[in-house]
Amino acid sequence: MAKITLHSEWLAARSTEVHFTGAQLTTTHPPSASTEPWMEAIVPGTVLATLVKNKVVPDPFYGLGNEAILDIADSGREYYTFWFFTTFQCKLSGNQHCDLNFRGVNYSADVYLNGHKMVLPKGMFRRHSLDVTDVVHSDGSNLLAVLVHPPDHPGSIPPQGGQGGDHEIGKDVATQYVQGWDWMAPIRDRNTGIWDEVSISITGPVKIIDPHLVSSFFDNYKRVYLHATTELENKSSGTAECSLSIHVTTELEGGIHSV
Amino acid sequence: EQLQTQNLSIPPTSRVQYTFPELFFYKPNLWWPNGMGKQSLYNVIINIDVKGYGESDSWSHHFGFRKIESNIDGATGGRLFKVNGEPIFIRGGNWILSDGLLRLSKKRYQTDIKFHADMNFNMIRCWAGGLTERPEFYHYCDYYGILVWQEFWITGDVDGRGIPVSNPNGPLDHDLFLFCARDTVKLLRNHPSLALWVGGNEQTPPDDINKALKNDLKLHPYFRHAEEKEKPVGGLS
Repeated sequence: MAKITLHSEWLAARSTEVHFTGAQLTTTHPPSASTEPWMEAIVPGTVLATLVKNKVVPDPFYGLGNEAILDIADSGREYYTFWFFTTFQCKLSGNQHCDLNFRGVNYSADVYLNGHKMVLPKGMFRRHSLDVTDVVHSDGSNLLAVLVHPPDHPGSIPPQGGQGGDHEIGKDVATQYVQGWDWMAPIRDRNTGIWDEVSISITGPVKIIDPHLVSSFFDNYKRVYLHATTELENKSSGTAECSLSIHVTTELEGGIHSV
Repeated sequence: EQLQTQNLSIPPTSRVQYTFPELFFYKPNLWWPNGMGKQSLYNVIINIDVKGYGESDSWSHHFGFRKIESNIDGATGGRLFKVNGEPIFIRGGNWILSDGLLRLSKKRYQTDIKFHADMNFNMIRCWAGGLTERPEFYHYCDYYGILVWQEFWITGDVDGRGIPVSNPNGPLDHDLFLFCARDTVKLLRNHPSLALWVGGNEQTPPDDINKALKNDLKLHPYFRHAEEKEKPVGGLS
């Protein structure tokens, strides 16, 4: 399977400062780095990582920089609701299928690809895989815009700080240290963002999903079995006659492989 | 070492679960934690060809043959770990995450984790208030032999303790919590360094979540059965 990670050429802008819809951004009005309020973005990363990179806010880890950054409790969730935008190429032939994969988004998002809207449901620790076969352009550029929403319960930080602030973040399925702890100042955007890998994967009609490998041992580890199970998805409209193979190779010294 | 091919038909627009007949290995190189032996890794490749199309998809993962057991030791009340039947003295470090703005990179993970191995550690405990770590984190733990104690997203301070008591029933959406937990397990479960899933930090998850996690994560009955049942030694000297 060809997997292409989308980890460069991203732009970002605060949602309250963008006056186009996701459909317009990904069809008639694509942004560019040179037009306000758009800026170069770090993906994977958080909203704050992008703002620090562009020196819009001081680095929170130096001096009292964190005190100069508006906390989401005071600014409201819209202030840290950001658009992320990029473009990519994707040539599909015949019976090929294309998935757009997000390995981690905090906390939920609306995805627009070439004018089509799809939703990434809530939850920081879940993967998303969107079948975009019918939406991608095989010839030319594909325009992708992602509107990322912060956690539902970002909470606020009591004057005395404390472990986990007012604990509101615990109502969501998200990382909790972001409200501050005895060893850590609060993270102002609660780690909102496309925080893990974004990729597109191209497969034929049948896709391998989440194989599981388990080993069992007998005779004092002399006799060993490898058990492998996997999900398979046939996306085509016809029965797929397949041959499924598993290879196990080990690297001998010096890069020589034995199969 | 091993190559096996199976033929199968998959109905249109459907999803099926397929399990290979198990592959036999005689005295494979075992994976050991840092300081106990080599971290032998095999490359497992699964691919699928479709008649009339060719190779449709391929997947690969580094895999280590190892058996990790742990239980509460009656004598000390502590958790005793064994790897490949050998008890191991755990020298571990706490881990929150690599960067507070989640600027996570392979290079940073490699540096952080090699540092732990160079300090002669053999375990990293991923604290529940941080992240379930990423495949790149686990890849370097596989490579340097650092066992991983991975907690889910429940902490004493935020879930049911503290003054006033906070979120006594954990997150609002238990189904979402379990969906995320199951998806995370699927993402990480093939890494040899993954030693222990833990419900939370200084706190047991709400009962329904805890029961579901224990149920989902228990050893599959097949393996429990297989361990007890002595397999016929097919012509093996």
